[in-house]
Amino acid sequence: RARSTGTFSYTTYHTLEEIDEFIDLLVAENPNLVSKIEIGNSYEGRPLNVLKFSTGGSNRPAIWIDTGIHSREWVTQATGIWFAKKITEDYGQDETLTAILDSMDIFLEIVTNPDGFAYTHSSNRLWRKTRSINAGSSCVGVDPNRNWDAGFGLTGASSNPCSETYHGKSAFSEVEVKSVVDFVTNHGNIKAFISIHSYSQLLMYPYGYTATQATHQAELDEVAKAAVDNLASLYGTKYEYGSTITTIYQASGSSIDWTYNSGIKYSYTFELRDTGYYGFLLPAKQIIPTAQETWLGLITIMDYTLNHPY
Amino acid sequence: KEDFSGHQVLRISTANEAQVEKVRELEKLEHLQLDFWRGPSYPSIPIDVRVPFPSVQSVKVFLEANGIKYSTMIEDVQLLLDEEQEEMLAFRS
Repeated sequence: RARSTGTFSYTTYHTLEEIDEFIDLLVAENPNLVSKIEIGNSYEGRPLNVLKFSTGGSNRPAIWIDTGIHSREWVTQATGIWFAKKITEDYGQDETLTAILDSMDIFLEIVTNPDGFAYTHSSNRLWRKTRSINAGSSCVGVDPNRNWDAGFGLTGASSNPCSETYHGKSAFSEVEVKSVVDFVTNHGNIKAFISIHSYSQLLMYPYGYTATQATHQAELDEVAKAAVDNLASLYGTKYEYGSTITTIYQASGSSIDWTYNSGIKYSYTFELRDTGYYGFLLPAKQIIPTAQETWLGLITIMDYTLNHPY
Repeated sequence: KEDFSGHQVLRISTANEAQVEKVRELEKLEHLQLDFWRGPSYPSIPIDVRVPFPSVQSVKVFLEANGIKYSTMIEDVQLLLDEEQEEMLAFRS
């Protein structure tokens, strides 16, 4: 077990317990920058931990990042770990990140669906959903990215509890989702919401449930282009970008559609590597390159958010 | 732990909307236990699906009968999972 985040291995996949230990180490090592917030408990009672990166102030404008709402997308949780360390290393060293943190807070939820993630380690590596029981069905779990109150239950989600895209009995029925919603709502000053998935190499913005263009479509598209250009500058990884419905498929009840409708203009979803060799089974040696390039896309969006207040 | 031996991930390339619709029909056949990693959407976007070993033959026959192109993205899912586990165990040791 790592005794510090300096000796922690970022080049392998980790269990939930190891990630929790990492979080506690990072907080202990950086008490003036990082704190841990528990925003609720999962269906099976696990804490929903969020890292807060803050240099002070009260209820500053903030950026939300979540990784791993779909539990089998292991590279996303691994990338979240790398981001957390990167933020602590770059603050005070990197001009852009320092400027962001001098004015804004960053919230990072590394394991958004801990029950599903634990289940991928113990029983079924390819589990995607939450682990809540569905009344009247032998099938377990809800797709936490079809459970948000944005076109809930429309085309682009399934009403079948056995489906991988089951939307759940009602919007926000999943405590993992409701906890984020309550946190975001109560905070009231979140200016960018970035949800990280894998795979397919895409950067998407609202909407997914409707073909209607977002009010800020042109601006969101411009920022997305800058982000994917910056991302590609490191290893040449090519991303496509656009609204969810035009870029991949119709998806109702997704997180960024709800955040956008709730007034968070800069709402984006990344789909990380790859484009069709490994899918959800991305080899661990690709964790760091994936995280490094994604960081460039992320910092572009965060920097834009800082410089274009609304 | 769930065993994925013999499970394949197929990449399906559809040429038109009619072929996309055919794949949607496949998606509805619950007994095949298909797991769409990337579901059917537009003809230009590939579809990736994990097919359990007992369904591999049926799915390939269905695709071929309908003139739908596919390739095998992952030959045996369990082999990749075994490699992943070995790496994690090696790290721990």
